[in-house]
Amino acid sequence: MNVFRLTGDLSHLAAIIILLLKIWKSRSCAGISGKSQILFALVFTTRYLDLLTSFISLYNTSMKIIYVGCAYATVYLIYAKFRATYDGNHDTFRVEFLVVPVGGLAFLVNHDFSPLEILWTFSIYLESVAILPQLFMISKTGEAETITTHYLFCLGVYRALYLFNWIWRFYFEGFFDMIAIVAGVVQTILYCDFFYLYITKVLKGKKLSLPA
Amino acid sequence: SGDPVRHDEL
Repeated sequence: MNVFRLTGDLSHLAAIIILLLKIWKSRSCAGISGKSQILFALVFTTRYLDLLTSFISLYNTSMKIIYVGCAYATVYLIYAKFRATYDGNHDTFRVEFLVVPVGGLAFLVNHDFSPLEILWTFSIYLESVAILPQLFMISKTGEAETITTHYLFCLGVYRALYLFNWIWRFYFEGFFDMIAIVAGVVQTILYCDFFYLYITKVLKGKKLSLPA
Repeated sequence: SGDPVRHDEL
């Protein structure tokens, strides 16, 4: 455990909690892509099947359970409890265009052709693009609530911090995982445009709105 | 799938 890894995890946790609280407090999931949240629930489910096969630490187990639990709670709030506020008309990204190629790639490029390993690889690839329906929704409506941008910022920073964690692990532990690194770079790049808008607009007190 | 380092990451 290094400082990048820990702050990355905490940033990820903050993102998840911010989104849950935003929906819960406002009793509304307007502006949130339910599709992205379903993809994240799928990501955590397929990645953390190792909860059943290996124990690493109390920290590891608790965080995995919290991530999975919060992911399903978020999906429940969007599609059940606050369904009336869900903005389905703007959440029109075709997720099959992500899930199918990512599934195929996980079968072709993996460390070991075993069910758990393929599912882990699938989750890594899928996570890297799971935010696309959300970004697509924002580009369609042309704006995002400030609290939603805080969520996205924390979520993007998390994977960027993991990149530093992997650099650290490579230098000090001689460890690197090419699948995670390439997917993590792709994931971080997808946020760059958003990071720019966040820093130039939201941090200066302006609402994030895109030019028409 | 037995890489402990990888299972350690979230």
